[in-house]
Amino acid sequence: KDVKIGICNQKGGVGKTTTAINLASYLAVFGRDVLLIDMDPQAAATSGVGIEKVDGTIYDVLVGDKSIEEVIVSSKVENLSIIPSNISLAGAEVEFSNEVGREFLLKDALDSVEFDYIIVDSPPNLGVLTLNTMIACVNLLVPIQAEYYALEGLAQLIRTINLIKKRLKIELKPRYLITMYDSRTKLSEEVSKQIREYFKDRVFKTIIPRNVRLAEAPSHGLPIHLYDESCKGALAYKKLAEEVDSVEW
Amino acid sequence: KDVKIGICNQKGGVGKTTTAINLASYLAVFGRDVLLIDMDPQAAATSGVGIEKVDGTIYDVLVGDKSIEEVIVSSKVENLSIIPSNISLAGAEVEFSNEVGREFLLKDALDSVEFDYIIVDSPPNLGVLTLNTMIACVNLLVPIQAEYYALEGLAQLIRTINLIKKRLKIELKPRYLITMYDSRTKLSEEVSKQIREYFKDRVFKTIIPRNVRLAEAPSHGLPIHLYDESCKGALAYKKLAEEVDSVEW
Ligand SMILES: Nc1ncnc2c1ncn2[C@@H]1O[C@H](COP(=O)(O)OP(=O)(O)OP(=O)(O)O)[C@@H](O)[C@H]1O
Ligand SMILES: Nc1ncnc2c1ncn2[C@@H]1O[C@H](COP(=O)(O)OP(=O)(O)OP(=O)(O)O)[C@@H](O)[C@H]1O
Ligand SMILES: [Mg+2]
Ligand SMILES: [Mg+2]
Repeated sequence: KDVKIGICNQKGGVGKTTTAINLASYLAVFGRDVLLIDMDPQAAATSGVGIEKVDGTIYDVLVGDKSIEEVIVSSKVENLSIIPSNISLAGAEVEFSNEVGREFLLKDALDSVEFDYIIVDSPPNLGVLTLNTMIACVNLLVPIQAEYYALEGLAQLIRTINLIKKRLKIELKPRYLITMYDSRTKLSEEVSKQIREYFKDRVFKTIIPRNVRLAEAPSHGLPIHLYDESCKGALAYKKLAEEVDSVEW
Repeated sequence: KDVKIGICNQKGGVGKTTTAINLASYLAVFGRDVLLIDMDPQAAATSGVGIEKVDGTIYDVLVGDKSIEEVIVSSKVENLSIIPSNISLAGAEVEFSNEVGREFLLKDALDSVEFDYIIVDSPPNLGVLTLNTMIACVNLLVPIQAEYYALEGLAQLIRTINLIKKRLKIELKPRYLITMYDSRTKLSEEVSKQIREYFKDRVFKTIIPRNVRLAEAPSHGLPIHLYDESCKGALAYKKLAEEVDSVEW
């Protein structure tokens, strides 16, 4: 298949890592060959899937110290491989600032690997790591928490997508996912309505509800289907994976 | 009084902006002369207090284009002044990377102003804008969402605080605030217990509960005391402001 999906949104805490881990895990459960890459120096996706000891990271690949094959590790989920991250990635912004084609480092590195799906988690900013994720993947999944600040931040995200199109002639394909939806509040309903009005059919039908089990799972280093496969959060991410697996980006 | 407080945590979505706005507002309600500075290129604090048209920003001050007096604007709250932000601040990381003493730009700029309190909101990373906030304020208020990833991220925050002490001989004074506490979940209780065991009396007694009114207020450009002063969120931030006003950092 060879579909790459970048999980991006510069607004913090909207569910990027939770979506990256659980979408990747369910696609693996369906039998797809999946690679999850952690492009966030905070390395939440790395710890969320239970990887404690990290040897090679995506940083080593981007600076040319290691090949991509050397840093791919297995996970607790069959068909799911991981490229971990650590704090060394935090220096990338300044370190790569004078590198020719600094936004294409990840895209080049991924040329030599083949998976059905490559899912990339990115940090909460629009810096060089997120640009690399966007350009390597082209298909973007943008989690949007159904709240005000998350909505406000979208203008800057769209501005960046348009700049990539104008200056680098790359047409990104964003799709939007409503996360942490709380059906008891008017806020969730109102914001979701605005998101659907604005982005129309680019919004996934699946909505991820607020569900504490999703917040508990990472402390056990487990994706939701291994922690509690019948909870609301697990059923929603399973449905999302089915929708992602059937959609033409 | 002249107390500066930096609201810092590189983990995204833990309540930094919500805390900055509502702490600053209640201190102003108590009659203190307060300045709120937005050091986040996402400018959530700027939009959360209802500022729509922005002339001068903190960026203009840091690059020396404007004096600090020129960019201070009034807000809807008596005794509360604001220095707004906008996207131009996003380039700071690379722009200031070769500047001598790049971490001291904000500290120098604040030498010429006097307020009872200066509250600074920072972005979700440990880059140059957060370093400037830490060094200018020395007193840090670290919001911690009572969940796993927020706890995991603290190790990197503490590592940065120790590096500042070792290399710049500045002893920062962090205090910790438990936010988005949901009394219905075991997770909040367990994580809060770990936070209090680890940080002991450096944790504020006040806990901020999860309260949807806090998430609704910014869409009206209002601090919580002007939006709904009797809700759980407002009472908690009022109590926090009383505790901050009485504590010796
Ligand atoms: N649907 C959900 N219901 C309840 N809690 C959730 C849900 N999704 C994520 N969480 C929790 O909310 C917090 C933020 O989610 P997460 O860390 O995945 O967001 P993020 O966008 O990756 O954050 P950052 O910007 O820091 O990278 C985490 O503690 C996570 O466990
Ligand atoms: N106690 C609370 N109860 C309910 N919602 C809250 C609470 N505090 C903050 N929020 C909401 O949660 C979201 C995240 O909060 P906020 O934006 O203040 O965090 P932040 O740390 O500043 O995020 P960022 O890392 O992106 O700067 C916002 O939509 C906000 O309105
Ligand atoms: Mg994340
Ligand atoms: Mg913020």
